[in-house]
Amino acid sequence: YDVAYRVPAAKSGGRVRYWEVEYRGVGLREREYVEPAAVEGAESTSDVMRAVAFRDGDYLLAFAVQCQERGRFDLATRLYAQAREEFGEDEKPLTVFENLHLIAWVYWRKQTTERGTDRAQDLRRLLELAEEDPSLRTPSNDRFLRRLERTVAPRKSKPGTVEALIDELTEYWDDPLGFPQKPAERASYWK
Amino acid sequence: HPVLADVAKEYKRLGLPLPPAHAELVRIN
Repeated sequence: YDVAYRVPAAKSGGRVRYWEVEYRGVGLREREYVEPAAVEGAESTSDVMRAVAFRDGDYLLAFAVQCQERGRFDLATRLYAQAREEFGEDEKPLTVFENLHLIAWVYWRKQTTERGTDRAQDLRRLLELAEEDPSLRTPSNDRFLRRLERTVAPRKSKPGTVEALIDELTEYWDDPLGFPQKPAERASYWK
Repeated sequence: HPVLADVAKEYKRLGLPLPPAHAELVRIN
C-alpha cells in the first residue's frame, strides 16, 4: 500500500484527486491514474505505519507534521518517532530542524522549475534559509543563488537579439511524460 | 528533540505545503 490524500471533486462530475507526500518530504505530488477500487480507508494508525515502513526520514517528518496539523495526533506521534529513528541511523545525524531546513531548501529550489511559480518569491525563501542556516551556504548552493538572482533580475536584452532568445529560454517547458504542451512553452527553444 | 508542535510551526513558517483541509487520508493498493 501507498498512502495518499484523497481530495473530493470540487463540483459534481469533477475529478477526485490524490496527493501524496513527495520523496524526501519536499512537498506534495499529484498521483495520477488511481483505480478507485484500489483505494481503502486509512483510519488505522498501524495500517498506515506499515504502508510507510520503508520511507526515508524526511518523508516521515513531513508526513508527521501534516498529520499533526490535520488532527491525526496518534499517527503523527508514531511517524515523528520513526523519522527520528531514521535520522539517527545517518552517519552524521542532523538535528530535526536541520533536516527540516534541508527539506525546505530542496522544496523551494524545486519550485523554480515548476510552471507558473513566482521565482522572486522562491529566491527570497532560499536567501532567508541560507541566512538562517549557514550549513546551506555550500559553494554549489551559492552558485545556484547567484544564477537565480540573474534569472529574476530585470531583463536588459533587446527583443530580437540572441540575448533576448536566451532570456526567454528560462520559460521553456517540456512535459516530463512526453505529453504535448502548448506551442508557446517550446517556442523559445525552436527560435 | 523538539516537540512535534514546534516542528509543525517551523514547517509552516518555512512555507512548506499542507494537504487541503478537507482531504481524507487513504491507502492505495
